[in-house]
Amino acid sequence: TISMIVINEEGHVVAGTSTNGARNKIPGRVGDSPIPGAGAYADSEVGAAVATGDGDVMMRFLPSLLAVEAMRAGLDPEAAGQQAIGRIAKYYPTFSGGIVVVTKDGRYGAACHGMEEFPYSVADRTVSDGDVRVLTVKC
Amino acid sequence: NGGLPLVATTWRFTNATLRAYQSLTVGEFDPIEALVEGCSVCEREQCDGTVGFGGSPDENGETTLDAMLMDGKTMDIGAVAALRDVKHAAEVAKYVLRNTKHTLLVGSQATEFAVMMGFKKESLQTDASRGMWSAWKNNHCQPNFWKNVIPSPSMSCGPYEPVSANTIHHNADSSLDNPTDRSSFEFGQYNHD
Repeated sequence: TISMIVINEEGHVVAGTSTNGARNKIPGRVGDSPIPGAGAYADSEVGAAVATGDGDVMMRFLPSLLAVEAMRAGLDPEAAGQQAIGRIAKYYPTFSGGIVVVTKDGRYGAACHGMEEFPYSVADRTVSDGDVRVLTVKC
Repeated sequence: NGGLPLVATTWRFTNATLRAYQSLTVGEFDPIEALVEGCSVCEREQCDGTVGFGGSPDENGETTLDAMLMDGKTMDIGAVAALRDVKHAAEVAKYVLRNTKHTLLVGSQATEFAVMMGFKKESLQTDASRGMWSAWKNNHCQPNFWKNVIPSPSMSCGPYEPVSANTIHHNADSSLDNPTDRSSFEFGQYNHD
């Protein structure tokens, strides 16, 4: 899955996903990626979050919505992501997944579970032209 | 802390991130167009085998695609799920967003919608996805996502039928099902939603 957040100069926030899902799935199965609030959620008043991982589990908790709402309540992006991922890990300690969270003004963070580390990519005004920064967060 | 405009993407999909960013800054696309441009790069490049055609075959060896676009200003959404035989899922989701009052179209009907919008119908199978499927089949269909069925899904391929509720209740073994254990599914960098 690629899950992506885009914010333009005017603060218009959008988010989305594209995926071919999980390997060996039962035909007809769909994961979290096309489900609003699960694979992605965006609100220009707050920011956005996008998730990736074991979609059967993640879609039960709407982690992207949870993270955006946590930011609305005052958490920074990393803490919001940790809270959303932590909610899932409490019930599914062996699940694997990650989340990227961005505020409407361009502050970002990530959180993950069940992997050693989770990489994510960022391009913004602070990176020189044609460059993308790859960051990793330890799970 | 970044500065606007900004694009952030899961995993190391830098070509997709850059394309979306340049669509915003150089192309002056609107954010939804930039998002579609970025995701479409991964669909073409088959990023890590987890996006686009020829990856993650299902139990029948078919690849299906899911995509969603959400506009955080209008709260409008366009999405497709289990899209069959069309390569450009993010683009099709854009047509759901722009040309319908719905949120999510699925399966073969989503394919019919895509064809109506001018997309080409073509198989999403590749030699690589056929190979992945054959390897899984030759490995007694392991791992899989069945439980409480016979024959035992931990040892055999289907077709399966459900075991009776009574048997599930009284048989502690019942396909060794621990509902919270996800460790056998091999989710990670090359297999994920």
